[in-house]
Amino acid sequence: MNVFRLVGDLSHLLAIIILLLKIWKTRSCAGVSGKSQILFSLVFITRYLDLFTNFISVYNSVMKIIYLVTSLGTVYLMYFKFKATYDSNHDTFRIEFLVVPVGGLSFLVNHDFTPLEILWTFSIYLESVAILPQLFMISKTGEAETITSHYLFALGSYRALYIVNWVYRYYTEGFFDLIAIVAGCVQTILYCDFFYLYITKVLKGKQLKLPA
Amino acid sequence: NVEVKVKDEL
Repeated sequence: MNVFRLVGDLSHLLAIIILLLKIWKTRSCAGVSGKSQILFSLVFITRYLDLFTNFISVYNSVMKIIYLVTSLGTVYLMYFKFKATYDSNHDTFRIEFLVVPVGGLSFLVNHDFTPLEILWTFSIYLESVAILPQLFMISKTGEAETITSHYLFALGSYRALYIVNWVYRYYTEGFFDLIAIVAGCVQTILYCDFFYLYITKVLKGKQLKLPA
Repeated sequence: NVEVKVKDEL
């Protein structure tokens, strides 16, 4: 474990908590893409199948459980409890256009052709594009609530910090996983224009409005 | 590269 990965994990946890609290406190999931939340749940389910078979550390197991419970809880809030506030008219990204190619790619490019490894690879590839429905929804509505932009900033920062962690681990342990690194770079690049808007607008107290 | 198979990252 290194500080970059720890801060990255905490940033990821913060993002998930921010979103959960936003939906719970305002009792509304306006402006939030349920499709992205479904994809994130799928990412955690396919990645953490080894939760009970492969113990790494208490921290690792506890975080996996928290991610699984909170992401599924968010999907539950969005599609059941506060379904009336779910903005399905703007959450129209076709996630099959993500899941199918990612599924195919995980069969073609992986470290080991075993079910667990292919599912892990699937989850890594899927996570890199899972935010697209959310970014697409914001581009359609043309704006995002400030709390949602904080959520996105924390979520985007997590994988950016993981990239720093991979550089650090490469130089200190000689460890690197090309699949995770490439997917992590793609994932972080997708946030770039949002990061620019967040830093130039939201941090100056303005509303996040995408150029129409 | 180091063939590290232990998935110790989240």
